[in-house]
Amino acid sequence: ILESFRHDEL
Amino acid sequence: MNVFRLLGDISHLLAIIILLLKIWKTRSCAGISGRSQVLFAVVYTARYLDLFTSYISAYNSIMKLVFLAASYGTIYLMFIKFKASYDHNHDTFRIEFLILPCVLLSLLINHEFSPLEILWTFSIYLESVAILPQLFMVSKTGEAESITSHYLFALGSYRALYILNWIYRYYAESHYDVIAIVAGIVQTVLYCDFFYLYITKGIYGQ
Repeated sequence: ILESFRHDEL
Repeated sequence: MNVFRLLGDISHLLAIIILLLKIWKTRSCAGISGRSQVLFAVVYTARYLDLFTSYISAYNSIMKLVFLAASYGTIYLMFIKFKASYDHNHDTFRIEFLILPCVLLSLLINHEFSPLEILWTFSIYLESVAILPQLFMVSKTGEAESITSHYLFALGSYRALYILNWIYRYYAESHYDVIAIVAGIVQTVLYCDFFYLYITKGIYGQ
């Protein structure tokens, strides 16, 4: 979950 | 992807395009802080290293590449192509006072003590204050060209819209990130004085 947030948002 | 996030990204993209167009069309970077632009390039470089490690979507990768390219393009225009117009006498904010605390803070307060995670954290902290040399320059010269004001307004709106995105994500996905939220609020607050001037001047005219 942490991962996706990190890389998804600009 | 929710509407706040999309509007935030569009606003961010718009800011970068406004700046590049302004410099290109007027063949001058007068009134623009090269120091803020260097800080933004550092921010994008530190954050988008994940282009090499994780793929999210075409949108995600393309936007990251555009931000990187535009940022380095702006630096090229300011420091090489239109160097003569760069107003370095008024661009005097000491950026080491921003970079060093951000380095320290990212080493102390992060989600995980790993290189990429620390770089991400550093970029979030640095982004929140990267506009200070530009705001300092505007306050020093006492004015900003209207196009520079539009740039600042779009750039400031982007993080404000991201805050709405985080509120939405908290309720819709029960997801939140304290580091991003606190830094995002700091970043938005720094623009408040400018927002106030932009809106009142915009409404009541020159």
